[in-house]
Amino acid sequence: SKSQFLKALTEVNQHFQDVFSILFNGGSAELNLSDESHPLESGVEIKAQPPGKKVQTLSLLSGGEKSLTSLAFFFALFRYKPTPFCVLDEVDAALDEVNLARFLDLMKKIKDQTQFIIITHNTKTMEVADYIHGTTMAEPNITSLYSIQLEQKEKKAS
Amino acid sequence: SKSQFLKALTEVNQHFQDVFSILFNGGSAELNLSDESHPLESGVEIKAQPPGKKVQTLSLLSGGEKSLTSLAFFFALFRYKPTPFCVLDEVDAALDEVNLARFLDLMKKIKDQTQFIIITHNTKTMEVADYIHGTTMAEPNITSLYSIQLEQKEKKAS
Amino acid sequence: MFIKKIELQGFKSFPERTKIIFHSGITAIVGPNGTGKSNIVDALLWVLGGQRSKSLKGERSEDIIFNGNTQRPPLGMADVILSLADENDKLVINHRVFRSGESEYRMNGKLTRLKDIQDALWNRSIAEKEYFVIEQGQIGLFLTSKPVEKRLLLEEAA
Amino acid sequence: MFIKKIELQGFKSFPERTKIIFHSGITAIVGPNGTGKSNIVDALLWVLGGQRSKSLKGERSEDIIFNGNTQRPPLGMADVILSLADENDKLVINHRVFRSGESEYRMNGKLTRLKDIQDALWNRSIAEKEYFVIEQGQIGLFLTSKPVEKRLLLEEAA
Ligand SMILES: Nc1ncnc2c1ncn2[C@@H]1O[C@H](COP(=O)(O)OP(=O)(O)OP(=O)(O)O)[C@@H](O)[C@H]1O
Ligand SMILES: Nc1ncnc2c1ncn2[C@@H]1O[C@H](COP(=O)(O)OP(=O)(O)OP(=O)(O)O)[C@@H](O)[C@H]1O
Ligand SMILES: [Mg+2]
Ligand SMILES: [Mg+2]
Repeated sequence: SKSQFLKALTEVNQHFQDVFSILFNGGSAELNLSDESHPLESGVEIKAQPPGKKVQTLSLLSGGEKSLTSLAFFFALFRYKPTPFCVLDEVDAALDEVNLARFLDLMKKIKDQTQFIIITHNTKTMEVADYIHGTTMAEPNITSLYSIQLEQKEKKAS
Repeated sequence: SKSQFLKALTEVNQHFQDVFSILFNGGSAELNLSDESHPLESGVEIKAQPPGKKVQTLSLLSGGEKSLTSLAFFFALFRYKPTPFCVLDEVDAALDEVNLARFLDLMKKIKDQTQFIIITHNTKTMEVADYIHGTTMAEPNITSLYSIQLEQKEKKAS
Repeated sequence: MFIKKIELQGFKSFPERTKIIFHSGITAIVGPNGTGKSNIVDALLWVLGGQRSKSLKGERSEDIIFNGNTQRPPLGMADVILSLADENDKLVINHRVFRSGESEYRMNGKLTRLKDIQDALWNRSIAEKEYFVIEQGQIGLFLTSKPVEKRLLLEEAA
Repeated sequence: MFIKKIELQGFKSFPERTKIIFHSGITAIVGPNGTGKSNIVDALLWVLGGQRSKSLKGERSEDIIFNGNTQRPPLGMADVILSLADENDKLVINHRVFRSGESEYRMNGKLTRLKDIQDALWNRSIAEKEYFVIEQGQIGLFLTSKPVEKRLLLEEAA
């Protein structure tokens, strides 16, 4: 319904501004209707301004800035309506160390309400995991899985 | 001209098979005309088979396998017609350690005939560089560059 | 309601019955390129209905069913079972497809239509897959996608 | 004929005249997200003619010219000078654009048409940009691009 959608837009917009400032350590961002006069069909546009930079076309953001802004959008959705589980495949590939650390912190904060399954090549990401599954292909085209024990957390992966 | 194109296709195809086997440590790959009956307008198709796997749709290859196969294609082009310089922006993002090492080896082998400029977040890639430029933004939207000295190579980066 | 396990048989690079146990919190899946990590994500997307998968990884039965390697023949069927649970409730979803293209869905053991599964998920606050799965490569493309894409996600939350 | 230096002024995140020296061999460019690494690649693509840039990073003069930050005003002109050299030969290419959209090309100091620059590059075995520049994000998309894209590259080599 129209009022339900507009309420969601308003609240997710607020969350988006908050999460963006956390992930970028500053700056501002917002969600808008592309076409205010047709709220029931209009698309939704993202505006993003990393700290100290100007609001400009999204296409001028860097690869890492785009990834981080997209992650801010998804985390904002989850603040409005949490998802029980979330599967992320190599979303950290473009992030530098500092941005990665902030993203991982945010993921840790909400892992009690959301189960995360994240595919990664990044050791920093592996370090925040509670469990790790490893894949190998001893025989071509056939995956074997193994569990990796996380000693420092004193928890045995399944 | 038609004969020039077909000669290039034949030779690059041979190089592509060779480079692919180097980067994948085995397997096979080839280039074909999509439409044999119209060699002057036909597109070119890539077939790739990592070692022990079957030839299947390119879309079934993994993210890293796709990157590596694409790099094999470009390196095959360069074997047929070297380029004096080559600029690569984060092409290593999806590669695991082993594939990255083979790609870096190949890049080192041809760096005498081709100047490489590679943007990367990966320390292994930085380790094969002869020179490193670093970027920072002390003031938002304004890039400052600095050179990083590579002591172990006893070479001063400009 | 979180993911307790995913069982795969005959699905992509999982010819033999493979059980993957998941826990609450953060699970990382790691391993070399092409060893099957994203295939696990594909299995989750496929068991929940398979359409609208953004990746180009193939939805035809020959892409879904294990198609052998240079030493082993293809199989005739792919089967994935997803077990979801929380303290009060349990939901087991199964999708099976044969080479003929014939496909079956089961919920808690009984043959069902996909629509009933989607209703059961909706009743448990599990949104459409686009909401909680970010596939490999998608995070970088999301920001510059059409505004209607963002609207759809907001509608899921609303 | 390799790249000796790139000088940027007023181009994207380089408001003040910045000289970047390059050497033969492998040069890595590193730094945090959004600090201007890909902008250097954009400068090279732009000085060589700017069209057919696959990235969505904007070709309009307001995207090309430094547009300020929250403390500094925009500038009125962007200027990039590319110096190429080998043992026998030297080629200096300049592209300049004003806010009005008016743009100028110079070769070795004299006003020229873009076409003359392209001819001069072709005579020195420097192919079209798609051949020797792989932009951020493109390596993963190349393999599944249309066959005509691969043909175009093969034609460059032929
Ligand atoms: N139908 C199928 N039958 C057999 N093997 C398949 C099938 N579909 C995919 N594969 C195998 O799965 C591999 C791709 O796996 P996947 O995409 O999960 O890799 P990945 O671990 O995510 O790698 P990356 O780190 O590069 O993203 C293919 O190389 C192929 O070996
Ligand atoms: N016309 C412009 N005027 C001012 N600043 C600009 C302009 N165009 C781009 N920028 C700046 O350049 C930044 C993007 O730089 P770039 O894409 O080179 O980053 P990067 O170092 O490649 O980062 P990543 O590692 O994330 O890929 C933008 O965030 C913006 O600050
Ligand atoms: Mg993958
Ligand atoms: Mg970049």
